[in-house]
Amino acid sequence: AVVTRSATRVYGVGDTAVLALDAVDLTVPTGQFLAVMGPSGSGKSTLLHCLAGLDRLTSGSVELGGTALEDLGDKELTHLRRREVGFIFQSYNLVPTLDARENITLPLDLAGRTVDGAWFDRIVATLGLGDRLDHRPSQLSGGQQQRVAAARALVSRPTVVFADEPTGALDSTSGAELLSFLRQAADEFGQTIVMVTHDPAAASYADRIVFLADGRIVSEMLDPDA
Amino acid sequence: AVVTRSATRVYGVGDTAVLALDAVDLTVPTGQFLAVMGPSGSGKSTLLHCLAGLDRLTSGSVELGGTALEDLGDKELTHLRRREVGFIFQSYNLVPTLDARENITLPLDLAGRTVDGAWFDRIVATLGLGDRLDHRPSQLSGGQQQRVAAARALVSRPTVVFADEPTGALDSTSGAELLSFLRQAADEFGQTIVMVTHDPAAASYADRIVFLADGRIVSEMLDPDA
Ligand SMILES: Nc1ncnc2c1ncn2[C@@H]1O[C@H](COP(=O)(O)OP(=O)(O)OP(=O)(O)O)[C@@H](O)[C@H]1O
Ligand SMILES: Nc1ncnc2c1ncn2[C@@H]1O[C@H](COP(=O)(O)OP(=O)(O)OP(=O)(O)O)[C@@H](O)[C@H]1O
Ligand SMILES: [Mg+2]
Ligand SMILES: [Mg+2]
Repeated sequence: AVVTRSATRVYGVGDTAVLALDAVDLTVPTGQFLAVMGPSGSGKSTLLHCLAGLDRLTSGSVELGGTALEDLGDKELTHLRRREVGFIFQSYNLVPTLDARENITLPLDLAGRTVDGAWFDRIVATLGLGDRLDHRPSQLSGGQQQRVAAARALVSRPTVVFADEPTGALDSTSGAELLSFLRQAADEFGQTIVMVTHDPAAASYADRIVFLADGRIVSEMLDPDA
Repeated sequence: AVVTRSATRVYGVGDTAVLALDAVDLTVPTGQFLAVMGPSGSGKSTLLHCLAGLDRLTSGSVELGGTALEDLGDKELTHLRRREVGFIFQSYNLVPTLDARENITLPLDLAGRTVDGAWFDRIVATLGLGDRLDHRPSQLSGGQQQRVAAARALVSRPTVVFADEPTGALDSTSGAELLSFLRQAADEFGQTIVMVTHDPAAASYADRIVFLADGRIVSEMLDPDA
């Protein structure tokens, strides 16, 4: 499960200070597919980064699988993330000097773990990347880069997958492929999925939707597709 | 008007060679709002970059306002673009060391032109950037960065505005604000708008939609909202 209590995140000081998260309480049970929606600037990416341990809260607590992130040093936090977390960034964050295949397996290579070949092939086929594995990010379209970022997060079959607008640059067909894959990750493998999206059609794949505004959860919906 | 004849663009050589545009013919009359749709990897960004003179065709011709881009050297092409073209990039391409205000006025500053203060304020208000002008790109959310990129393309009131997925990171409200602004740019100021989008709701603001697949125009639709 992913649990946060009274999560507050203030950016900067003085004139440019921004209260991006304002005492957010949220529990995502194991195996749930949660969608996070809200206007641009409402704190969605900040919430996702803090839940994944990629950013530290100003105050409040985060627990991933029962481990309190505040108790971990940077090195332990990195190891926990590499073992348990997959993250699809809003801006992809691919390594420009590696080709698509190397970008996808990078987290496993860094952790010294082997790649499950059949699983790698299945992800690449589902995301339509088969004939682009030798390309570097600059040789890929925007949507292809996004799909490489998604493949990277999914290939290690992490306990929790955080996805920040994963279908933003995808057409409806490739978007549906990725969303079905996330749905299956929750249903078949019990992975917890936390996905930020602006697209109600994407959110309808989730079990539950929380709505953010000005750094707070203002409403919630269960079974959006019921 | 924007006219291209037999536009072909091949990337790379050998194993990674890709035929991104395959003899595309397209005429966009002055003051038309054209949407370009198609699957991820179908050549939309490549077409937009070649029409705007940001990338050179492998063969074929492009005319902007009657000027053949092939006849221009790099310097003349840059001057033409600065005078006539606004471009909203799919990956925003903001300058990280400048704040939002400086990023928005950069094309005018580089061209030695003055900024129309009232017009600048109107664009900033429409795109909801008023309280973020002192922030640098790293201090902005994804959607806010996209809106700064949009403001930059619109502040010089160019003859042609090219927009690559301009609402990809925006919620429906800020997306509608930007699309209405582009619609008005065509209706009131006679600017030509060429917008790539995956979102049919965004495309419905346009006068005409062309559909790309594998580097070719495969179909077209007039008055999508009729
Ligand atoms: N520098 C490059 N070298 C090799 N291939 C490239 C290069 N840039 C783009 N491509 C390929 O050209 C094709 C068209 O790319 P383009 O970026 O125009 O697609 P797109 O329609 O904008 O896609 P998306 O909707 O994902 O942004 C893609 O298949 C891509 O892999
Ligand atoms: N480094 C920073 N310094 C100051 N303010 C920041 C910083 N990063 C983000 N912000 C601000 O915090 C707020 C929340 O940002 P966040 O990226 O979480 O929003 P978001 O909901 O993901 O938006 P979007 O849908 O546009 O991606 C925004 O108003 C933004 O301007
Ligand atoms: Mg965001
Ligand atoms: Mg593109």
